[in-house]
Amino acid sequence: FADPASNLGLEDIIRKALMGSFDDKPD
Amino acid sequence: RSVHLACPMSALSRGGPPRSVQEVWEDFSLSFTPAVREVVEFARHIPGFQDLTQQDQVTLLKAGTFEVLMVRFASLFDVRERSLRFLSGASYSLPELQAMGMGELLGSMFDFSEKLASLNLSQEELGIFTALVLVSADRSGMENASLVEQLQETLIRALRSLILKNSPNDISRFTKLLLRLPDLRTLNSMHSEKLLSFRVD
Repeated sequence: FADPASNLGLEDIIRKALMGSFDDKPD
Repeated sequence: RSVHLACPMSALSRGGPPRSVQEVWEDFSLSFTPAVREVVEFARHIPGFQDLTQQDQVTLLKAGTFEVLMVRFASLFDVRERSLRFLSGASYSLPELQAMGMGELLGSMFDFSEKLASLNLSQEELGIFTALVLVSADRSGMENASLVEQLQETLIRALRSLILKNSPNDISRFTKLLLRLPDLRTLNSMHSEKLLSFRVD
């Protein structure tokens, strides 16, 4: 799994989502 | 070289122009990241999940995201028509999907979807079952396995109680549902292998 647009792997996406750090910027 | 990504989250459209690997991945990421975030949001709402260590939360989500999405998207598999509806709205027949190289995995996904659908789960039952898919103390690398196990047991009791209340005359329904858990593990392994071969290709 990886997000090629942002160079984030699954673990990074999960960690960011858990910390709520997606909330302060648009996708 | 043009490629197809036979995943229900892919933005694949019928008759579109051939696309490069990069284009396919970029399309895919538009649905992939929000889907993972939804799984994380779901997990955060499981009572007790946020009491687990953060590392265990990450480990469970990393190991279980595919399985949660498989349960969530099971209804996209039209067992009767043997077709799969993508989130983009396009529908593909089994032979079309097999031509994209998704034979064995896809067949197993249809089998799983058929078995799950046959249980006619209510939304509440499906919600607790999905939580149980995620909270599995036997995932490798748990920091505090006993805490995860306690939460898992609480979810099992809640699911059992709900199913017995809803179907008091069908005591096998709970057992049949629990048997879907190893099916999901198998699908997860097959999917990982497929993803790896896609990347290697």
